[in-house]
Amino acid sequence: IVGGMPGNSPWTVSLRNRQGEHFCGGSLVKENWVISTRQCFSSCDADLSGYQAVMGTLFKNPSPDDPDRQSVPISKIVCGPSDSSLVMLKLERPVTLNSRVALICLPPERYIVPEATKCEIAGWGDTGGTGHDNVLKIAIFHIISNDECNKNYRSQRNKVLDNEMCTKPVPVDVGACEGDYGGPLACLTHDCWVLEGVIVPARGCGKKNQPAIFTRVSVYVDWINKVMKM
Amino acid sequence: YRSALNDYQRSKGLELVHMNEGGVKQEILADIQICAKQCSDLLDCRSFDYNWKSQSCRLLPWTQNFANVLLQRNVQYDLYQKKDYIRDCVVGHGITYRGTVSKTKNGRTCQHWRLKFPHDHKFSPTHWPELEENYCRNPDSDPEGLWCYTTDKNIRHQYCGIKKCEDAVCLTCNGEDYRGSVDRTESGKECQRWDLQAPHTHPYKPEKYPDKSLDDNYCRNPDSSERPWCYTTDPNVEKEFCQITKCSKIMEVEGEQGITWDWAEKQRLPNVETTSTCFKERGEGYRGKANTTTSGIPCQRWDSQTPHVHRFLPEKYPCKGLDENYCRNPDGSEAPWCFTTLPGMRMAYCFQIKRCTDDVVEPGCYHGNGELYNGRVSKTRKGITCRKWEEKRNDLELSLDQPYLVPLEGNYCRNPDRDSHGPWCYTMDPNTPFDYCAIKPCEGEKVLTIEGAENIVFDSCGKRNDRSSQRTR
Repeated sequence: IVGGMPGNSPWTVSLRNRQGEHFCGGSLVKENWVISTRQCFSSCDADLSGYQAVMGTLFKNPSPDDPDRQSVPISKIVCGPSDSSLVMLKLERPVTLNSRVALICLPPERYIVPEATKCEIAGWGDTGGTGHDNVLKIAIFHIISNDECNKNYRSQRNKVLDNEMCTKPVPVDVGACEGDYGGPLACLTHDCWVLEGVIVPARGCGKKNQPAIFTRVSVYVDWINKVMKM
Repeated sequence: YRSALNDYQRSKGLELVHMNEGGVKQEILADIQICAKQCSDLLDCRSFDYNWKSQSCRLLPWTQNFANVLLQRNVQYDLYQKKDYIRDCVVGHGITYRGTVSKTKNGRTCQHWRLKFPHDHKFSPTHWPELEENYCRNPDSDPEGLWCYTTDKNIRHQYCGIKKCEDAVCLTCNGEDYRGSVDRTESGKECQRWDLQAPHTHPYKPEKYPDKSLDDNYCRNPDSSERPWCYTTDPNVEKEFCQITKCSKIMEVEGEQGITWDWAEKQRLPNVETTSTCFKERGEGYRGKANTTTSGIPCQRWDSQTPHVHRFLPEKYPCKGLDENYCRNPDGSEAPWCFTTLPGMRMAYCFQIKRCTDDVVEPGCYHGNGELYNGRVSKTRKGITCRKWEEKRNDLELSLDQPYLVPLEGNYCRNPDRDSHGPWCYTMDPNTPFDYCAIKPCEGEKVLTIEGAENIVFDSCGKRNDRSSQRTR
């Protein structure tokens, strides 16, 4: 995260490749299911043996004996509907929920987050030299409607779609960057944090005065539930 | 530090069954290394299968090449066969070769070693037990390799022309796809098995890298090194490159003999599709001109060593397209990447390049959510054939509160649960219980409805302890 600050996001997951290197983020929506983005994975039926989901720690490179760290192998990848850019990752076993590892709620189907709702992104990605490189960082944003986003900030041929959502631009460089993709845009609704968006790769990191675009999770909640059920 | 298992080639989840030997062989309760040692000590033991459940093995006098012997799938067993009996290439001069090739390089049938006709000779199987049937052998350590007497009375003996292991499978590019059976390093050290952690502990456990074929102790290139390598059985030498002939060298030799090769074809990465506007799989075939990271940082040229010193020199990786400063994936990373021009950031992915869609789209479209779709498409977007609805009728996981709007006939794509992402089906792929079909929504059909937030109740998720900042000195 460029800008922002160190923070606590117990549903944010670090996805690690076979070398144990962090490469993308994810969100824990069930004890054994993580949501991330398609761009982070080689194929919809990739063999992910050796890949792990790591959570429960604030550190990017926690020591192996970190008592709070939970590492669980990823056993399966399921790609979302074609336009979604989402993937669901099944974990080999359920994680243990505690004060450091928590589930994030899914929004109601097709729910539109009201304007000005306070949301935050989280990740262990690149900080663009803004500091706290080795710990989980968060950054706070506020939602704007797609209409406002399109009217004020997007060109005619670059409109945000119904399955995307925007956050309000801020006058300083702050936002998701390399290594944060797949992570959550979590919004506080009725005293609960809800996974409203998924961070997807975009040109540039946290550019000032530009809205950030996320995949809108509520459009795919039926698919998410169906995958977990089946 | 040499393991007795080094003499064996493992086949996971298989056992050998002899059709004419009905009796089950006695199982020896022993560690796998002891089983290997026992089999190696017995002249007529050619393989053993190891039962992981009972931790015991059965020593067997045959291999898969024997008549009336079948390979049979059995998840409880791993089959270990002596390499000398199943390798189809030659180590050294082939003195240990125990294969079943019985024709010379000119296609003449070999004479049985026990026969003295048409050619009389001194090599009796009584004194040379390896002289089985009429198989090519090298009982006199001929430096030219394996030979046999021929059944042609005019040609006494001929070489069999079986290739040396280092030539049998040649190297294309950097040999990441090398699956040959060289098991020694270029200095002659024996390789350590990938499935063992001694004498050297290492991260390349075969089960963790199923696509790298880390079989037995064969030379492989799982980390995009310059060429295949292995950990050695010498505790003082961790790893070394292996000497394997490059295909380009074979092409040169064969070119001199008048055999023509498509050079460009051979320089292409095997099994990788080249793309330029998007990337497929891990993007190893991406040859486009993106030259910044996702966040817009310019990439370092591959032929430069500043600001970052690296091993991916274009001349050492001729098939990887390391031109200019373009995003590439020479090491099997998750996606195309590059070294950045920022001294503080060594490498970064180029996720701004889109993934190519792998959807298979059939003509036609559906209206709304496709709940009224009654067309004949019966494949998923990835081309997997749909399973018949009838097979799932009794265990439909969905709660279907109304009768189906369209009958669930055959294996056609339907939308009985009004899934908002369109018609779907159960698939024939056991790893994909269901998937969406190869049909697109009709133009301008998608409408997003707004839901209110008033009645939402969340209970067990999305809670965290936000500690209030404490005053500290």
